[in-house]
Amino acid sequence: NVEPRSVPVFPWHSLVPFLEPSQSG
Amino acid sequence: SSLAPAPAPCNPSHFMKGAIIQLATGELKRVEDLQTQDFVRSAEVSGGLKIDSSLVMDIRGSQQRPGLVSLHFTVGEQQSKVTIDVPPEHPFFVFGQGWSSCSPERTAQLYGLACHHLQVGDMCVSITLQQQP
Repeated sequence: NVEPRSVPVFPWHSLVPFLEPSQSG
Repeated sequence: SSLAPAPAPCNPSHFMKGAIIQLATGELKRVEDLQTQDFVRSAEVSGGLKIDSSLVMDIRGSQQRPGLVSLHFTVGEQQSKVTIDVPPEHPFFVFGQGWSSCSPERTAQLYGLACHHLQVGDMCVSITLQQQP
């Protein structure tokens, strides 16, 4: 018997860049 | 006995084909099955995060970090200019198109993820903090 390995689950927001618009201007 | 440090992954495993992604709705999807609406809906229900449209303005080799590419974006309604350095295989999600990278060949080799070729003019999904009223 092979024990099922836990599958990692990643949050959706880890896939897209966090681009913070600069506050200047 | 001493604990050995955990080996750092060479590549972010969340981009590996088959990786399980949890949307803000709780739904689970494989990374290769994600669609634009999944990001939009997740941001809507997440609270605190907002989807921005980031337009690719320029793509060129990084001068500071050889081997990386510098991506120049204009972000959001304010069209703020943001530049980030990433490996050429790094995937971005383009509105209405799906995963795209500067080197789809390398992305396929390293992640098994099918990508379009990221080009100037592409509109990428990015996130930012939602402004409080």
